[in-house]
Amino acid sequence: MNVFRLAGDLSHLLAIIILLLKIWKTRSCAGISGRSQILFALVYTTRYLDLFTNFISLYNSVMKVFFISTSCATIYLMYVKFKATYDHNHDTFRIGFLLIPVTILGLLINHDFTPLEVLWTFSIYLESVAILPQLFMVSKTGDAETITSHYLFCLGLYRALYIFNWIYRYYFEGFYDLIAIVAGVVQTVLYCDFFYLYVTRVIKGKALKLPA
Amino acid sequence: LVEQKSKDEL
Repeated sequence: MNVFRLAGDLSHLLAIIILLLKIWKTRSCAGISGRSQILFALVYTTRYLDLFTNFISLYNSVMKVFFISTSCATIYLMYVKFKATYDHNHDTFRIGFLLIPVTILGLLINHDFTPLEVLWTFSIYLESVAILPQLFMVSKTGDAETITSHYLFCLGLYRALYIFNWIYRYYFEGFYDLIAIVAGVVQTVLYCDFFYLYVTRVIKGKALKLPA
Repeated sequence: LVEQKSKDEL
């Protein structure tokens, strides 16, 4: 464990807490893409299947349980409890266009052609594009609530910090995992225009408005 | 350098 990975995990944790608070406090999931949340739930359930078979540390297990449970809770809140506030009209990104290529890629490029490994690889590739429906929805609605932009910022920051973690591990532990690194870079790059808008607008107290 | 799997990462 190093400071970059810990900061990344905490940023990820914070993002999920912000999202749950936003939905719970405002009793609304307006502006949130349910499709992205479905993809995230898929990411965590396919990646953390080794939760019961491969104990790494208490921290690791607790975080896995947290991510799986909160992603499912978010879907419950969006599609059941606050279903009336879910914005169907703007959450229209075809997730089949993501799942099919990611599945094919997971079957073709992986470390080991075993079920657990292919599912882990699928999860890594899927996570890198899972935010697209959300970013697409923000671009369609033209703006996002400030709390939603904080959620997106923390979520994007988490994998950006993981990149520093991988650089650190490469130089100090002689460790690298190209699949995780390439997917992590793609994932972070997808946030770049959002990061720019967040820093130039939200930080200055303005609302996140996308150029029409 | 051995390419390993980041299974200790979340």
